[in-house]
Amino acid sequence: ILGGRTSRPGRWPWQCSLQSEPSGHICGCVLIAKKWVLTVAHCFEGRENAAVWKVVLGINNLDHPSIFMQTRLVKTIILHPRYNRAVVDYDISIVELSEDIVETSYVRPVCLPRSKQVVEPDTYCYITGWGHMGNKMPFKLQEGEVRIISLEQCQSYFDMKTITTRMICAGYESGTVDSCMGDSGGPLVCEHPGGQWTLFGLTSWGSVCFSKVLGPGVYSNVSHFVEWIERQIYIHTFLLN
Amino acid sequence: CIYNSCFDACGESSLCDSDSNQTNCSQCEPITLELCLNLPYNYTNFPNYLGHRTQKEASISWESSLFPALVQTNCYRYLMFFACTILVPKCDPHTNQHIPPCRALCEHSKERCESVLGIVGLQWPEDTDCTQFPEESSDNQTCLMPDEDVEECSPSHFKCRSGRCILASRRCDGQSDCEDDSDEEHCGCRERGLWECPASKLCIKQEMICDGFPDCPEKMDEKNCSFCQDDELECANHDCVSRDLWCDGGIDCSDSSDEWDCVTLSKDVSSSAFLTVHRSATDHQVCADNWQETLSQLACKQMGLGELSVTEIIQEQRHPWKWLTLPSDWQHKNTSTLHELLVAGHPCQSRSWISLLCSEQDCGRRPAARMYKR
Repeated sequence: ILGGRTSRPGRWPWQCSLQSEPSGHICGCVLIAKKWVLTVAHCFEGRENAAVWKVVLGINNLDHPSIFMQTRLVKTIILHPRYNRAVVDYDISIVELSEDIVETSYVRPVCLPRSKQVVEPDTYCYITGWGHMGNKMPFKLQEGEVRIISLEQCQSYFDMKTITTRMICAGYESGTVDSCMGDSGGPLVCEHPGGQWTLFGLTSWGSVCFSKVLGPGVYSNVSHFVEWIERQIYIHTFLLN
Repeated sequence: CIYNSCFDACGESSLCDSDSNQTNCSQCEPITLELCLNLPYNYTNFPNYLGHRTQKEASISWESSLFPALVQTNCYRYLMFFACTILVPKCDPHTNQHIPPCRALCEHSKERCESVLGIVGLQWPEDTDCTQFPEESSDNQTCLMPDEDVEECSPSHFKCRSGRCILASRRCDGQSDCEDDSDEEHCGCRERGLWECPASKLCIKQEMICDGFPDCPEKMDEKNCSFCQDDELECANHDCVSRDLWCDGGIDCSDSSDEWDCVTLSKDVSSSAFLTVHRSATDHQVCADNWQETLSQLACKQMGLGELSVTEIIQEQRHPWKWLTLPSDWQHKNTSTLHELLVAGHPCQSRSWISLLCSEQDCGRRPAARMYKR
């Protein structure tokens, strides 16, 4: 996260780290149910074998595992069948964990939006992750407040790429607060009155975030995929297993 | 002269012994270079004036990229015509000889467009020395000059109202490329090679029609995609599957959609949420005979809801129109869904029906921040 700040442990209990040896942390991910996390499809490019991955939850400092940390192996990776690597469209995947997580203060699922539920432009939401900070990779989870930007306005920043309805944009023209390499798959969450947080986006792509070419970040639009997500979880829970 | 046919074309003379005569001997062939398909002639022969030996070589040459890019600058109205006369020179079918562009066409092109190339640090193609081309003749047969009606833009270009040629891919891309914005006019789906969703202006790709993923409002792109028999139902991917197999516990649609949404809760007038199973495409209520609490939990989980709150057994004298019952030996069956345990055609002895209240799983809550006295 560029321009963010270090998060307090437990503040984002749905944030998880998708890890693979020998690199360790590769991408962010988001807990949505006891056995299911979401991330983006591009995290698995060239590494679609579930056996090489693990998901770490309840962690704040990647360098100092805590007693609240839970680790699960990956049982199944479900990539969106329309994921297009060339244009980074339909950039979403579902990960089935090897076993249920134990829900604690530090490990809790986030809410999914309703299908086609929109988050209005100019709403302020949060992004989190262990991605690049512009000058270094952090050990501690970072958080940043970003503003939702309309697709039309977002398109004007990316004249070589098409912003589709499967994407939402958030951030600032100046790029002061933005997601960056290593944040992919992590959450863009917005708070509802009553203190409930809903997952509206998954960090997907943007400009080269620590260059001088700035602009907002582009996130996979979770509400576009809710029906697909629910179907896949149902199929893999009740019909295939 | 490399090929026998060429030898024939030249006649049985010794002209074909030297390299230069081999060149002169090549036969006319149809033009296939996309950039030049709108010329007032259809045949060419090689090598061309740029030294390319075949059309394939011409198509991947630097010049075949340069001229289309240059034509967008609107430097000369007949630049593309000139470019084609040297890339795919006109072939005279009687003599199998080139008909070159006229010197004036070459000079006008160079005069107006060379300076544009200079701005970006590029040079005019070396092989286009205009003195090699003849002066315009009176009968207009020894060299080529463009007619008034010659197409200025190649088929891979869009012609702006102003006359400028822009790449066809830039038409209707949401950005104005013609100075008069004409590339962004009449941008209907059909003009862009897309399909227009009925009752909306949304354009989608042809391959998105009937692919099992709704893209248009009201799912119009996924309608009328299959023609199932009366005793069949349409799967989400448009396969046809027998009604009887719907929600029977086995996957019959290749996308498993016959087993989706089989268990629901339906409200009745008394606002009880009766457990309902959508067997064979018809809603059935569930008889309370042999019911156990674990089944209530399974039903709630199957509906994507969290924990079970309340199971109610509601006795009604009035039978529902359709119902399903649990066989007495259901616990011996190894199944993962509730609906595959239930059977039809058995009496409901208790005349009682299952009503459930499931709670949604809690989500999106952060632990309260710790308080520190200051």
